[in-house]
Amino acid sequence: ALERFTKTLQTVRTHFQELVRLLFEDVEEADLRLADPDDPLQSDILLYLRPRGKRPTSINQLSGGEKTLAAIALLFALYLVKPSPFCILDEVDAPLDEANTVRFLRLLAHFYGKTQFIVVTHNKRTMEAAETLYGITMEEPGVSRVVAVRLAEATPSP
Amino acid sequence: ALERFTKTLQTVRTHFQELVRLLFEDVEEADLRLADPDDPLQSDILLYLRPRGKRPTSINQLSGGEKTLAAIALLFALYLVKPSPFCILDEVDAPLDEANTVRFLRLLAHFYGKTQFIVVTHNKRTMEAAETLYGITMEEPGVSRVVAVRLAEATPSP
Amino acid sequence: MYLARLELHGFKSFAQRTVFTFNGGLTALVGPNGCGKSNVVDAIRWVLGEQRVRLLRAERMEQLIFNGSRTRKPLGMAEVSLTLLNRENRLPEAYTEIRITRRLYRDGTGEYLIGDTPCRLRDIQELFLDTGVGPNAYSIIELRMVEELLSERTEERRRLFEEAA
Amino acid sequence: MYLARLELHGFKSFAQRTVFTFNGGLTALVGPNGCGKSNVVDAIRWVLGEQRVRLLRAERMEQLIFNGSRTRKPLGMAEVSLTLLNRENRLPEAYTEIRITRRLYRDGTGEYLIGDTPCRLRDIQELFLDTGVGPNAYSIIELRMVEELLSERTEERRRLFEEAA
Ligand SMILES: Nc1ncnc2c1ncn2[C@@H]1O[C@H](COP(=O)(O)OP(=O)(O)OP(=O)(O)O)[C@@H](O)[C@H]1O
Ligand SMILES: Nc1ncnc2c1ncn2[C@@H]1O[C@H](COP(=O)(O)OP(=O)(O)OP(=O)(O)O)[C@@H](O)[C@H]1O
Ligand SMILES: [Mg+2]
Ligand SMILES: [Mg+2]
Repeated sequence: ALERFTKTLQTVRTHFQELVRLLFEDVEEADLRLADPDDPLQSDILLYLRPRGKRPTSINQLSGGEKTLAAIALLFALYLVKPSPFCILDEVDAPLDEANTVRFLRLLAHFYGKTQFIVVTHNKRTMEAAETLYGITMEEPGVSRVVAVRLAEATPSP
Repeated sequence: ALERFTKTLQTVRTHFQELVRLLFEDVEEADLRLADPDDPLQSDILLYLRPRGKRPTSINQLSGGEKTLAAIALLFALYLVKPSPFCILDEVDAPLDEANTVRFLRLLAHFYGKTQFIVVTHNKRTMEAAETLYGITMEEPGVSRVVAVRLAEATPSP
Repeated sequence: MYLARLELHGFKSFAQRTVFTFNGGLTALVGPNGCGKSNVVDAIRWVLGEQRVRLLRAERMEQLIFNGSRTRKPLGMAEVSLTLLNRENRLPEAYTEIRITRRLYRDGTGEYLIGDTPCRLRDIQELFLDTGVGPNAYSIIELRMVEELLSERTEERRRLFEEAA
Repeated sequence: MYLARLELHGFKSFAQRTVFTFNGGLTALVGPNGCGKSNVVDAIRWVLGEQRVRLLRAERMEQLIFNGSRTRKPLGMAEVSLTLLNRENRLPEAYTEIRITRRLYRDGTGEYLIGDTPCRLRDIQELFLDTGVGPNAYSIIELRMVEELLSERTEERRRLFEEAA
């Protein structure tokens, strides 16, 4: 169990460092470390991230948008260790500004072919990037109905 | 203390019911009740809200956007009991769709003259509604600077 | 493997039978506040075996069944089916596609099905073992989790690492 | 009464002296992620006497002082001043405007000032008693509070009601 855990931590760490470079313009330090390296099976896992030119001492000092990108990088790093064929994202792009939304979509595009994404969003850029768009309405109050807004051509998917 | 608390609860309740009608298109029931009316000084305060045509049994079943509007109505109801001259809102409009953003701004406009608002936002509609817009940038990495984007004419304010 | 089809009937605000077909790329669900988008996400978590009512934004399981509206009576059952296409043979060879179904009745009883055959939750969990498919956290991500994931309470982070190991 | 001016120097990412002038209507703060908008909100909470470091998104008080960048050294002090105009005479008549200042030094010591006169936090709190001004919750609202306000843990809701009473 110990061996597997340490190996997983190393792999997640490498992926995390890679993904952070995709999501942040320029990053000075990105790391995942054990709070107590002598006891890996119980120790807390600490995240370090220093965006361009900044010196935050802990992940708490990052802004709302920066925290969201860091969490996305971590979740995708975990994902790469044991990839699930699909990934569902519910309004994770809400705190992101224009530039970071584009980086987020670039990250998703990095996984096309390997992973299927279903994204709930209010963000126009994310809607534009989607192949298929389903609109959900409640014209009859209290009852959800689906309206297909734009469907990808009926080409067989990957 | 008991007398004051009960009176406050009644006033907040009336305001809450009024504000919910401004924020939701059509509401069947909106209420604030004591979980244990026999012990007002210790009892929990429960919120009830039933949007148009729906039958949620508890506030938990509301959607992200609906919860945000309910919380805004409650905070403003508290506000009306002991109005503070200013109110600062940090990205509370993020979960709102177009129609609810307009209702939210209408609510703020309802308080103009009485209250000053400072709003942090990424939402274009909210930016359009503001008299003064301050842009904050980090051209020098790690250092915040202010750029005045649009200033209300230098008319004396209320 | 990917999600090919999702059918909801009587689950939360989906009073009528509703079908989504998905292709393998990026699909977006859009619509006004409160129209039912997150209910679709809850339906996928639930059909994959989620037992924690909290994570389904309810207090009791029967709140997952359509509870009526101004013009309709509450329903007696919630049913969700999910069809997965088995492209890269992550699932046993025999299947080209698999359809799992979960039902819940007002009296609290429920059932699971693989295809048309009733089964137990354990059978579904075994089917998906080591494929990465399940109600677990890192394949279904909500904004609220972002705050939890980075907070000081690191048990949540620890749990995710152990799930991936 | 309204906030007329806010001056920050050495507070979080505001390494240089920065001044905001506000009029009484709706002012919006805009800018990319991480540029310093929420730091302005923290500055207002702090100058009004907020002592809970958690609510200022830091772990220790000295993390409020500019802690350096690629091109600048960390500063030794953080200072925020807030000028309030006393329109409807909510404050004692004598003042047409009031300026409060808070400072924090790297060694952990700090000071408060009303105008140019050093004072204690209690003096500022007494000045604003019953005006509704203070670091308390319902006049400074963040998205994260929305979830807390409606959650089952109702102590938060209870606290807000007691503050308003
Ligand atoms: N058992 C049920 N029966 C009927 N309606 C229900 C049931 N459970 C939840 N709902 C309704 O579903 C609605 C919430 O839908 P959902 O959370 O999916 O919205 P959403 O589209 O995600 O909105 P947002 O953009 O605000 O996040 C609520 O208004 C709630 O009343
Ligand atoms: N003491 C400090 N010294 C220098 N920089 C700091 C200090 N404390 C915080 N910061 C920096 O301030 C930035 C966060 O700013 P803030 O939270 O105000 O962003 P924001 O404009 O609100 O962004 P978002 O739109 O993502 O919410 C972080 O990148 C952090 O590194
Ligand atoms: Mg939702
Ligand atoms: Mg912010």
